[in-house]
Amino acid sequence: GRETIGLELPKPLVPAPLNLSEYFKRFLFPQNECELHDFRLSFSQLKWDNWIVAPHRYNPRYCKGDCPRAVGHRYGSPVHTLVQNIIHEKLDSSVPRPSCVPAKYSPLSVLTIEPDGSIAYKEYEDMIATKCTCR
Amino acid sequence: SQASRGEVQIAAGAEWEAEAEPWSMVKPLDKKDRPGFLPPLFKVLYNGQGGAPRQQPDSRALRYMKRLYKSYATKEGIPKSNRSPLYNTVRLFTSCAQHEQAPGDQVTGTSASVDLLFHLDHVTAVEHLLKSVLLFTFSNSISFPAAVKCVCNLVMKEPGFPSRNPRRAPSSFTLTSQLEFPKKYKWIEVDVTAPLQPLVASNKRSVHMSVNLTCVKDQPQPPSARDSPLNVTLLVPPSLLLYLNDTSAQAHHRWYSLHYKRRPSQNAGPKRGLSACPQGEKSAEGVRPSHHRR
Repeated sequence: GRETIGLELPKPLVPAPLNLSEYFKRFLFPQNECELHDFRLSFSQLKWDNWIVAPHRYNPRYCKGDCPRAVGHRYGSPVHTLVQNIIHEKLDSSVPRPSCVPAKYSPLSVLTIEPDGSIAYKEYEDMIATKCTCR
Repeated sequence: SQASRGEVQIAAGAEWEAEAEPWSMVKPLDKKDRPGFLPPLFKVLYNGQGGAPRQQPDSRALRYMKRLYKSYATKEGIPKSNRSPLYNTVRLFTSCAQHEQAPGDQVTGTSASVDLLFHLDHVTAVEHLLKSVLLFTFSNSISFPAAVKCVCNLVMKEPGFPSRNPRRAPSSFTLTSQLEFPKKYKWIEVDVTAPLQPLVASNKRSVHMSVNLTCVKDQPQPPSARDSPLNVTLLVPPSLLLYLNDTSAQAHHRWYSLHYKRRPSQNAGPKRGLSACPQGEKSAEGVRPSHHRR
Protein backbone atom coordinates (compact mmCIF):
# COMPACT_ATOMS: atom_id res chain seq x y z
CA GLY A 1 0.00 0.00 0.00
CA ARG A 2 3.02 2.35 -0.07
CA GLU A 3 2.18 3.84 -3.51
CA THR A 4 -1.45 4.47 -2.60
CA ILE A 5 -0.25 6.56 0.30
CA GLY A 6 1.99 8.58 -2.12
CA LEU A 7 -0.88 9.30 -4.50
CA GLU A 8 -3.35 10.46 -1.97
CA LEU A 9 -3.08 13.84 -0.23
CA PRO A 10 -2.21 13.31 3.41
CA LYS A 11 -5.48 13.57 5.26
CA PRO A 12 -5.62 15.30 8.60
CA LEU A 13 -5.33 12.57 11.20
CA VAL A 14 -8.74 12.78 12.87
CA PRO A 15 -9.52 9.85 15.11
CA ALA A 16 -12.60 7.88 13.98
CA PRO A 17 -15.56 8.69 16.21
CA LEU A 18 -14.82 6.74 19.38
CA ASN A 19 -17.42 3.98 19.58
CA LEU A 20 -17.10 2.89 23.17
CA SER A 21 -19.15 -0.26 22.90
CA GLU A 22 -17.14 -1.21 19.77
CA TYR A 23 -13.92 -0.52 21.67
CA PHE A 24 -15.03 -2.62 24.63
CA LYS A 25 -16.19 -5.41 22.38
CA ARG A 26 -12.96 -5.46 20.37
CA PHE A 27 -10.36 -4.94 23.06
CA LEU A 28 -11.74 -5.82 26.46
CA PHE A 29 -14.45 -8.42 25.85
CA PRO A 30 -13.91 -11.10 23.18
CA GLN A 31 -16.59 -11.82 20.59
CA ASN A 32 -17.60 -15.23 21.85
CA GLU A 33 -17.44 -14.18 25.48
CA CYS A 34 -17.91 -16.67 28.31
CA GLU A 35 -21.65 -17.07 28.86
CA LEU A 36 -24.47 -19.53 29.60
CA HIS A 37 -25.85 -21.67 26.72
CA ASP A 38 -28.94 -23.86 26.55
CA PHE A 39 -28.91 -27.55 25.74
CA ARG A 40 -32.39 -29.06 25.84
CA LEU A 41 -32.46 -32.84 25.97
CA SER A 42 -35.20 -35.38 26.52
CA PHE A 43 -34.48 -38.53 28.49
CA SER A 44 -35.86 -40.59 25.59
CA GLN A 45 -32.79 -39.48 23.55
CA LEU A 46 -30.64 -41.20 26.19
CA LYS A 47 -33.06 -44.14 26.27
CA TRP A 48 -33.65 -43.42 29.96
CA ASP A 49 -37.38 -42.76 29.60
CA ASN A 50 -38.08 -46.31 30.76
CA TRP A 51 -37.07 -45.26 34.27
CA ILE A 52 -37.16 -41.44 34.33
CA VAL A 53 -40.86 -40.56 34.01
CA ALA A 54 -40.53 -36.80 34.51
CA PRO A 55 -39.46 -34.20 33.52
CA HIS A 56 -39.85 -34.93 29.80
CA ARG A 57 -37.43 -32.11 28.89
CA TYR A 58 -34.25 -31.29 30.80
CA ASN A 59 -32.03 -28.27 30.12
CA PRO A 60 -28.82 -28.62 32.16
CA ARG A 61 -27.33 -25.51 30.33
CA TYR A 62 -23.53 -25.10 30.09
CA CYS A 63 -20.84 -22.38 30.01
CA LYS A 64 -18.82 -21.68 26.90
CA GLY A 65 -16.69 -18.82 25.51
CA ASP A 66 -13.43 -16.93 26.04
CA CYS A 67 -12.64 -15.19 29.27
CA PRO A 68 -11.82 -11.48 28.78
CA ARG A 69 -8.24 -10.49 29.62
CA ALA A 70 -9.16 -7.92 32.26
CA VAL A 71 -11.59 -10.22 34.05
CA GLY A 72 -11.84 -8.18 37.22
CA HIS A 73 -14.91 -8.89 39.25
CA ARG A 74 -17.27 -8.78 36.25
CA TYR A 75 -17.50 -12.58 36.44
CA GLY A 76 -17.15 -12.68 40.19
CA SER A 77 -13.64 -13.95 39.52
CA PRO A 78 -11.02 -13.80 42.25
CA VAL A 79 -7.87 -11.75 41.64
CA HIS A 80 -6.07 -15.06 41.03
CA THR A 81 -7.76 -15.23 37.60
CA LEU A 82 -6.04 -12.00 36.51
CA VAL A 83 -2.72 -13.31 37.79
CA GLN A 84 -3.16 -16.56 35.85
CA ASN A 85 -3.88 -14.55 32.70
CA ILE A 86 -0.72 -12.47 33.12
CA ILE A 87 1.37 -15.61 33.70
CA HIS A 88 -0.06 -17.13 30.51
CA GLU A 89 0.65 -14.00 28.44
CA LYS A 90 3.94 -12.79 29.92
CA LEU A 91 5.73 -15.71 31.48
CA ASP A 92 4.70 -19.16 30.42
CA SER A 93 2.05 -19.91 27.80
CA SER A 94 1.91 -23.55 28.97
CA VAL A 95 -0.08 -22.20 31.92
CA PRO A 96 -3.64 -22.22 30.52
CA ARG A 97 -5.80 -19.15 30.31
CA PRO A 98 -8.68 -19.04 32.85
CA SER A 99 -11.61 -21.29 31.87
CA CYS A 100 -15.28 -20.48 31.49
CA VAL A 101 -17.09 -22.72 34.03
CA PRO A 102 -20.43 -22.75 35.93
CA ALA A 103 -20.44 -20.79 39.18
CA LYS A 104 -24.00 -21.44 40.39
CA TYR A 105 -26.54 -24.25 39.95
CA SER A 106 -30.19 -24.95 40.65
CA PRO A 107 -31.78 -28.27 41.67
CA LEU A 108 -33.86 -30.64 39.53
CA SER A 109 -36.92 -32.74 40.51
CA VAL A 110 -37.13 -36.18 38.90
CA LEU A 111 -39.78 -38.91 38.99
CA THR A 112 -38.18 -42.33 38.57
CA ILE A 113 -39.25 -45.98 38.54
CA GLU A 114 -37.08 -48.25 40.67
CA PRO A 115 -36.21 -51.80 39.49
CA ASP A 116 -38.82 -53.26 41.89
CA GLY A 117 -41.58 -51.13 40.33
CA SER A 118 -41.80 -48.64 43.21
CA ILE A 119 -41.95 -44.97 42.22
CA ALA A 120 -39.70 -42.23 43.64
CA TYR A 121 -39.97 -38.43 43.52
CA LYS A 122 -36.55 -36.95 44.30
CA GLU A 123 -34.90 -33.52 44.20
CA TYR A 124 -31.21 -33.42 43.25
CA GLU A 125 -28.86 -30.51 43.91
CA ASP A 126 -26.67 -28.82 41.28
CA MET A 127 -28.34 -30.23 38.16
CA ILE A 128 -28.85 -26.99 36.15
CA ALA A 129 -26.09 -24.36 35.62
CA THR A 130 -27.46 -20.88 36.29
CA LYS A 131 -24.33 -18.65 36.21
CA CYS A 132 -20.86 -18.72 34.62
CA THR A 133 -17.51 -17.53 35.90
CA CYS A 134 -13.86 -17.45 34.73
CA ARG A 135 -11.48 -19.50 36.89
CA SER B 1 4.06 -33.75 69.46
CA GLN B 2 3.70 -30.93 66.96
CA ALA B 3 4.58 -33.13 63.96
CA SER B 4 2.15 -35.91 64.82
CA ARG B 5 -0.62 -33.36 65.44
CA GLY B 6 0.09 -31.90 62.02
CA GLU B 7 -0.07 -35.37 60.47
CA VAL B 8 -3.32 -36.02 62.32
CA GLN B 9 -4.80 -32.81 60.89
CA ILE B 10 -3.65 -33.72 57.38
CA ALA B 11 -5.06 -37.22 57.75
CA ALA B 12 -8.33 -35.85 59.09
CA GLY B 13 -8.45 -33.36 56.23
CA ALA B 14 -7.83 -36.10 53.65
CA GLU B 15 -10.43 -38.29 55.30
CA TRP B 16 -12.96 -35.44 55.29
CA GLU B 17 -12.08 -34.74 51.68
CA ALA B 18 -12.74 -38.35 50.72
CA GLU B 19 -16.07 -38.34 52.58
CA ALA B 20 -17.11 -34.97 51.23
CA GLU B 21 -16.24 -35.92 47.66
CA PRO B 22 -19.65 -37.11 46.41
CA TRP B 23 -18.06 -37.94 43.07
CA SER B 24 -15.70 -40.44 44.69
CA MET B 25 -18.42 -43.01 44.07
CA VAL B 26 -16.58 -44.27 41.07
CA LYS B 27 -14.89 -46.73 43.42
CA PRO B 28 -16.98 -49.91 43.91
CA LEU B 29 -19.61 -49.42 46.57
CA ASP B 30 -19.00 -51.21 49.83
CA LYS B 31 -21.75 -53.30 51.39
CA LYS B 32 -23.33 -50.61 53.55
CA ASP B 33 -24.02 -48.37 50.56
CA ARG B 34 -27.24 -49.82 49.26
CA PRO B 35 -27.74 -49.54 45.47
CA GLY B 36 -30.30 -46.79 46.12
CA PHE B 37 -27.59 -44.57 47.62
CA LEU B 38 -26.32 -43.59 44.18
CA PRO B 39 -28.79 -41.20 42.56
CA PRO B 40 -30.10 -43.02 39.48
CA LEU B 41 -28.28 -40.70 37.10
CA PHE B 42 -24.87 -41.44 38.62
CA LYS B 43 -25.74 -45.13 38.78
CA VAL B 44 -26.09 -45.05 35.00
CA LEU B 45 -22.80 -43.14 34.59
CA TYR B 46 -21.15 -45.50 37.05
CA ASN B 47 -22.30 -48.83 35.66
CA GLY B 48 -23.19 -47.57 32.20
CA GLN B 49 -26.58 -49.22 32.06
CA GLY B 50 -29.37 -47.29 30.40
CA GLY B 51 -31.47 -48.20 33.41
CA ALA B 52 -31.75 -51.89 34.37
CA PRO B 53 -35.00 -53.60 33.29
CA ARG B 54 -37.77 -52.63 35.67
CA GLN B 55 -41.06 -54.01 36.86
CA GLN B 56 -43.92 -51.96 35.48
CA PRO B 57 -45.45 -49.85 38.25
CA ASP B 58 -49.17 -49.96 39.07
CA SER B 59 -50.92 -47.56 36.66
CA ARG B 60 -53.03 -45.91 39.39
CA ALA B 61 -49.96 -45.41 41.55
CA LEU B 62 -48.10 -43.89 38.57
CA ARG B 63 -51.04 -41.58 37.91
CA TYR B 64 -51.00 -40.43 41.55
CA MET B 65 -47.22 -39.79 41.49
CA LYS B 66 -47.41 -37.89 38.18
CA ARG B 67 -50.05 -35.70 39.78
CA LEU B 68 -47.81 -35.21 42.84
CA TYR B 69 -44.88 -34.32 40.53
CA LYS B 70 -46.95 -31.70 38.69
CA SER B 71 -47.85 -30.04 41.99
CA TYR B 72 -44.21 -30.08 43.23
CA ALA B 73 -42.21 -29.13 40.10
CA THR B 74 -42.47 -27.16 36.87
CA LYS B 75 -42.46 -28.79 33.38
CA GLU B 76 -38.70 -28.22 33.23
CA GLY B 77 -38.26 -30.01 36.56
CA ILE B 78 -37.57 -26.94 38.71
CA PRO B 79 -38.83 -27.62 42.27
CA LYS B 80 -41.67 -25.27 43.25
CA SER B 81 -41.50 -23.62 46.65
CA ASN B 82 -45.11 -24.49 47.50
CA ARG B 83 -44.43 -27.58 49.57
CA SER B 84 -42.87 -28.32 52.94
CA PRO B 85 -39.11 -27.70 52.78
CA LEU B 86 -38.53 -30.64 55.12
CA TYR B 87 -38.74 -33.55 52.66
CA ASN B 88 -37.03 -33.87 49.28
CA THR B 89 -38.04 -37.46 48.53
CA VAL B 90 -41.44 -39.20 48.20
CA ARG B 91 -41.52 -42.97 47.59
CA LEU B 92 -44.62 -44.97 46.66
CA PHE B 93 -44.67 -48.76 47.22
CA THR B 94 -47.38 -51.13 46.06
CA SER B 95 -47.99 -54.25 48.08
CA CYS B 96 -46.23 -57.20 46.53
CA ALA B 97 -48.25 -59.95 48.12
CA GLN B 98 -51.71 -59.64 49.54
CA HIS B 99 -54.59 -61.98 50.07
CA GLU B 100 -57.98 -61.35 51.58
CA GLN B 101 -58.29 -62.64 55.11
CA ALA B 102 -61.90 -61.93 56.01
CA PRO B 103 -64.59 -60.97 53.47
CA GLY B 104 -66.20 -57.55 53.80
CA ASP B 105 -69.43 -57.02 55.69
CA GLN B 106 -72.16 -55.21 53.77
CA VAL B 107 -74.13 -54.47 56.95
CA THR B 108 -71.36 -52.63 58.76
CA GLY B 109 -69.87 -51.33 55.53
CA THR B 110 -66.53 -52.88 56.42
CA SER B 111 -64.27 -53.62 53.48
CA ALA B 112 -62.56 -57.01 53.30
CA SER B 113 -59.35 -56.93 55.32
CA VAL B 114 -56.31 -57.56 53.18
CA ASP B 115 -52.85 -58.77 54.11
CA LEU B 116 -50.15 -56.45 52.74
CA LEU B 117 -46.39 -56.87 52.36
CA PHE B 118 -44.25 -53.89 51.27
CA HIS B 119 -40.57 -54.29 50.35
CA LEU B 120 -38.65 -51.12 51.25
CA ASP B 121 -35.29 -52.08 49.69
CA HIS B 122 -34.94 -48.72 47.94
CA VAL B 123 -35.23 -46.66 51.11
CA THR B 124 -31.57 -45.88 51.80
CA ALA B 125 -29.83 -45.36 55.11
CA VAL B 126 -29.51 -41.62 54.39
CA GLU B 127 -33.28 -41.19 53.82
CA HIS B 128 -35.02 -40.29 57.09
CA LEU B 129 -38.78 -40.91 57.38
CA LEU B 130 -40.88 -37.81 58.11
CA LYS B 131 -44.38 -39.02 57.27
CA SER B 132 -46.00 -42.23 56.04
CA VAL B 133 -49.43 -42.67 54.49
CA LEU B 134 -51.60 -45.59 53.28
CA LEU B 135 -53.20 -44.54 50.00
CA PHE B 136 -56.66 -46.06 49.37
CA THR B 137 -58.21 -45.69 45.95
CA PHE B 138 -61.90 -46.17 45.19
CA SER B 139 -63.62 -46.62 41.89
CA ASN B 140 -65.89 -43.80 40.84
CA SER B 141 -68.93 -46.04 41.29
CA ILE B 142 -69.03 -44.93 44.92
CA SER B 143 -70.72 -41.56 45.29
CA PHE B 144 -69.45 -40.32 48.60
CA PRO B 145 -71.63 -37.76 50.40
CA ALA B 146 -69.89 -34.45 51.22
CA ALA B 147 -68.40 -35.74 54.43
CA VAL B 148 -67.53 -39.30 55.21
CA LYS B 149 -65.84 -40.82 58.24
CA CYS B 150 -63.74 -43.90 57.78
CA VAL B 151 -62.11 -46.05 60.41
CA CYS B 152 -59.03 -47.94 59.30
CA ASN B 153 -58.07 -51.02 61.30
CA LEU B 154 -54.42 -51.74 60.89
CA VAL B 155 -52.54 -54.70 62.34
CA MET B 156 -48.75 -54.54 62.00
CA LYS B 157 -47.06 -57.94 61.79
CA GLU B 158 -43.56 -59.25 61.87
CA PRO B 159 -42.69 -60.16 58.24
CA GLY B 160 -42.81 -63.91 57.79
CA PHE B 161 -44.83 -64.30 61.00
CA PRO B 162 -47.83 -66.59 60.65
CA SER B 163 -50.89 -64.41 60.07
CA ARG B 164 -52.83 -66.32 62.70
CA ASN B 165 -51.43 -64.49 65.69
CA PRO B 166 -50.08 -61.06 64.75
CA ARG B 167 -47.20 -59.98 67.01
CA ARG B 168 -48.74 -56.69 67.98
CA ALA B 169 -52.10 -55.60 69.27
CA PRO B 170 -54.31 -54.22 66.47
CA SER B 171 -54.14 -50.43 66.28
CA SER B 172 -57.03 -48.57 64.65
CA PHE B 173 -56.96 -45.10 63.10
CA THR B 174 -59.90 -42.78 62.58
CA LEU B 175 -59.91 -40.85 59.36
CA THR B 176 -61.87 -37.60 59.60
CA SER B 177 -61.39 -35.98 56.22
CA GLN B 178 -61.46 -37.10 52.65
CA LEU B 179 -59.12 -35.79 49.98
CA GLU B 180 -61.19 -34.94 46.90
CA PHE B 181 -59.30 -35.33 43.55
CA PRO B 182 -60.96 -34.12 40.34
CA LYS B 183 -60.09 -37.47 38.76
CA LYS B 184 -62.46 -40.36 38.34
CA TYR B 185 -60.60 -42.17 41.09
CA LYS B 186 -60.91 -41.00 44.65
CA TRP B 187 -57.85 -41.21 46.89
CA ILE B 188 -58.02 -41.42 50.65
CA GLU B 189 -54.86 -41.04 52.73
CA VAL B 190 -54.52 -42.63 56.16
CA ASP B 191 -51.53 -41.46 58.18
CA VAL B 192 -49.57 -44.48 59.48
CA THR B 193 -46.37 -42.67 60.51
CA ALA B 194 -46.51 -43.82 64.12
CA PRO B 195 -46.31 -47.61 63.57
CA LEU B 196 -43.92 -47.29 60.63
CA GLN B 197 -41.38 -44.86 62.12
CA PRO B 198 -39.48 -47.45 64.20
CA LEU B 199 -39.46 -49.97 61.33
CA VAL B 200 -37.99 -47.56 58.76
CA ALA B 201 -35.55 -46.10 61.30
CA SER B 202 -34.22 -49.59 62.00
CA ASN B 203 -33.78 -50.17 58.26
CA LYS B 204 -36.41 -52.94 58.13
CA ARG B 205 -36.42 -54.21 54.55
CA SER B 206 -40.12 -55.17 54.51
CA VAL B 207 -43.30 -54.21 56.31
CA HIS B 208 -46.14 -56.70 56.84
CA MET B 209 -49.63 -55.56 57.88
CA SER B 210 -53.32 -56.31 57.47
CA VAL B 211 -55.84 -53.55 57.03
CA ASN B 212 -59.58 -52.96 56.59
CA LEU B 213 -61.64 -49.85 56.17
CA THR B 214 -65.14 -49.00 57.48
CA CYS B 215 -66.79 -45.82 56.22
CA VAL B 216 -70.00 -44.19 57.48
CA LYS B 217 -71.56 -40.83 56.70
CA ASP B 218 -70.13 -38.18 58.96
CA GLN B 219 -73.22 -36.50 60.49
CA PRO B 220 -73.82 -34.67 63.78
CA GLN B 221 -76.65 -36.90 65.15
CA PRO B 222 -75.67 -40.51 65.90
CA PRO B 223 -76.38 -42.78 62.91
CA SER B 224 -79.76 -44.38 63.19
CA ALA B 225 -80.43 -48.00 62.28
CA ARG B 226 -81.96 -46.99 58.95
CA ASP B 227 -78.73 -45.35 57.78
CA SER B 228 -77.07 -48.07 55.76
CA PRO B 229 -73.29 -47.71 56.03
CA LEU B 230 -71.42 -46.98 52.85
CA ASN B 231 -70.73 -49.91 50.66
CA VAL B 232 -66.94 -49.63 50.45
CA THR B 233 -65.16 -51.86 48.03
CA LEU B 234 -61.43 -51.43 47.84
CA LEU B 235 -60.63 -51.22 44.14
CA VAL B 236 -57.02 -52.22 44.75
CA PRO B 237 -55.09 -52.85 47.97
CA PRO B 238 -53.70 -49.57 49.35
CA SER B 239 -50.26 -48.27 48.38
CA LEU B 240 -47.69 -47.10 50.93
CA LEU B 241 -46.38 -43.53 50.55
CA LEU B 242 -43.21 -42.45 52.42
CA TYR B 243 -42.21 -38.77 52.73
CA LEU B 244 -38.45 -38.76 53.41
CA ASN B 245 -35.59 -36.34 53.90
CA ASP B 246 -32.60 -37.51 51.86
CA THR B 247 -29.57 -36.24 53.84
CA SER B 248 -26.97 -37.09 51.16
CA ALA B 249 -24.85 -34.39 49.50
CA GLN B 250 -26.51 -34.81 46.09
CA ALA B 251 -30.05 -34.24 47.40
CA HIS B 252 -31.54 -30.74 47.36
CA HIS B 253 -31.87 -29.35 50.89
CA ARG B 254 -34.37 -26.56 50.50
CA TRP B 255 -34.53 -25.73 54.20
CA TYR B 256 -30.74 -25.27 54.07
CA SER B 257 -30.85 -22.88 51.11
CA LEU B 258 -33.73 -21.01 52.80
CA HIS B 259 -31.63 -20.36 55.91
CA TYR B 260 -28.15 -19.99 54.45
CA LYS B 261 -27.83 -17.92 51.30
CA ARG B 262 -24.71 -19.82 50.24
CA ARG B 263 -24.19 -23.56 50.72
CA PRO B 264 -20.70 -24.86 51.68
CA SER B 265 -20.11 -26.07 48.12
CA GLN B 266 -20.69 -22.51 46.91
CA ASN B 267 -18.20 -20.93 49.33
CA ALA B 268 -15.67 -21.35 46.56
CA GLY B 269 -18.10 -19.48 44.41
CA PRO B 270 -17.63 -15.98 42.99
CA LYS B 271 -17.01 -13.21 45.47
CA ARG B 272 -19.16 -10.14 44.88
CA GLY B 273 -16.12 -8.08 44.10
CA LEU B 274 -13.26 -6.25 45.84
CA SER B 275 -15.59 -5.48 48.74
CA ALA B 276 -15.64 -9.20 49.46
CA CYS B 277 -11.82 -9.58 49.36
CA PRO B 278 -10.92 -7.78 52.58
CA GLN B 279 -13.46 -9.99 54.34
CA GLY B 280 -11.91 -13.00 52.61
CA GLU B 281 -8.37 -11.89 53.50
CA LYS B 282 -9.30 -11.39 57.13
CA SER B 283 -10.87 -14.81 57.43
CA ALA B 284 -8.14 -16.35 55.24
CA GLU B 285 -5.18 -14.91 57.16
CA GLY B 286 -6.96 -14.66 60.49
CA VAL B 287 -5.10 -11.38 61.19
CA ARG B 288 -6.89 -8.63 63.08
CA PRO B 289 -7.30 -5.70 60.61
CA SER B 290 -6.85 -3.11 63.37
CA HIS B 291 -3.05 -2.94 63.14
CA HIS B 292 -2.61 -4.27 59.57
CA ARG B 293 -3.75 -1.41 57.31
CA ARG B 294 -3.87 -2.47 53.65
